[in-house]
Amino acid sequence: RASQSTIGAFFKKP
Amino acid sequence: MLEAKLDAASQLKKIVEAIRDMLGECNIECNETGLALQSLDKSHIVLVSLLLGSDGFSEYRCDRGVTLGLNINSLATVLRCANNDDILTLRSEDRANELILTFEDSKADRISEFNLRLMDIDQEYLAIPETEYAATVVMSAAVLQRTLRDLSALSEAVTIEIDKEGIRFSAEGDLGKGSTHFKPCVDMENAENSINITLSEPVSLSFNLQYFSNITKASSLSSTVTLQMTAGMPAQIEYKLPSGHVRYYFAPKIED
Repeated sequence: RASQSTIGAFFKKP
Repeated sequence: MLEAKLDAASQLKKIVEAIRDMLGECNIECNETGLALQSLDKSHIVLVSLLLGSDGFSEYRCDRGVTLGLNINSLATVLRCANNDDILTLRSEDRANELILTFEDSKADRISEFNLRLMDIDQEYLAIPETEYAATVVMSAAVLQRTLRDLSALSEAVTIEIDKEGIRFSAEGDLGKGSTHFKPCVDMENAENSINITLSEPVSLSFNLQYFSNITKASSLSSTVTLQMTAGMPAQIEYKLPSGHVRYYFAPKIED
């Protein structure tokens, strides 16, 4: 099963 | 202060229509180079990045940085009062709490003015990493929109596979499955119908079709779209503007 990832898992706060 | 003029209100109307379904309230940062916006959608699945360079305006002046905290739907509501070919001017004084929009017809015998209240928005900014994507596809924006719309009848998710043979979109649901495959091609007569693929390695990723459909509302901004993917990373989907771009960073579905 695939689950939806979020952008925060890849891009961090500077 | 900010003063920015567009020869046709339709330019801004289309941009706002392309982002309004995803964004609620967000800051537009203005400085001497132009207007920029970076904002996550409410579910944090898509990051929208908009750049409108000062060269894209017929007149542009912004001596000091100005932040416009806006409700994008309110902006869309006001922009609906402008005719597509009206001359549009955006104005805001330093530290003002309003954005003034004026719409003039080309003969300048009608001038409408709207004041939009600005808000203080405490917004998170994310660092977008500089990435060499494994696959880059440039294709017709309308064809991408149509392909995804067709597959959304089958499933809520689409799988995109890119290899040297082409780009394949597929979906599977209760009623069955479907796919569309495009081979790389050059259309000399209609350049926007060409499909150009640059690849360092094959990629396959799955995405939610509802969000993808919202992204492709930007199709009216550009005849082509650039889709960039790397395994296990958000895709970058870009619609170029005469001076700038609308980019979407789209988080994939990940196998558990």
